[in-house]
Amino acid sequence: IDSEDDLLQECISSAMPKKK
Amino acid sequence: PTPPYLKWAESLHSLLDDQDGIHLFRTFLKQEECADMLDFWFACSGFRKQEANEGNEKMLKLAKAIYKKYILDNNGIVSRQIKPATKSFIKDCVMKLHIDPAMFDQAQTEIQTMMEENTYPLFLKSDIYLEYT
Repeated sequence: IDSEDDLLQECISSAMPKKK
Repeated sequence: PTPPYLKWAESLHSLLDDQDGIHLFRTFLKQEECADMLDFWFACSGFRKQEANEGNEKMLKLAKAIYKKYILDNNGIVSRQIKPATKSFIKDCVMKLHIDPAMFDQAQTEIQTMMEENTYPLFLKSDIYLEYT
C-alpha cells in the first residue's frame, strides 16, 4: 500500500512535463 | 531557436512547461520558503489527470492527502493564499466523500494567480534566474 506521501509525490510527478 | 530560459520569461505556463524551468523556479521558491505552492499546483493538475484511469478509492486517498498536506493547516503557505470559501468547499468534498476531478480547480487558480502576480515576476528578477541566463 502506498503511503500518502508516495501517492502525493507520484501525483505531482505525473503532472510534470516529460523531458524533451 | 529561442533558448529555453528566454521562453520562461514569456509566461508562467512557458516556465512550468519546461523541466529545467520548473527546477530553477522551485529552487527559488524554496529559498523564499514557498515551494509548497508549486507542489500544490502540480498536485492539482495531477489529480485532475488521474481520474480517467484510477479507481475511486485511490482518488479519495489522494484528495485526502492533498487536503491534509496543503489545506488543513491554516498557517501553511498554500492554505494562507486560498480563500476561506474555497477551503470549506474542498473540506466538504473530502468529508462527504464527494470526490470530483475538478474539486481543486478553484484553489489551483487562486494559487496560480498568486504566483503570476507575485513569485513569478520576482523570480524573473532574482539572482538565481539572472545568473542562469
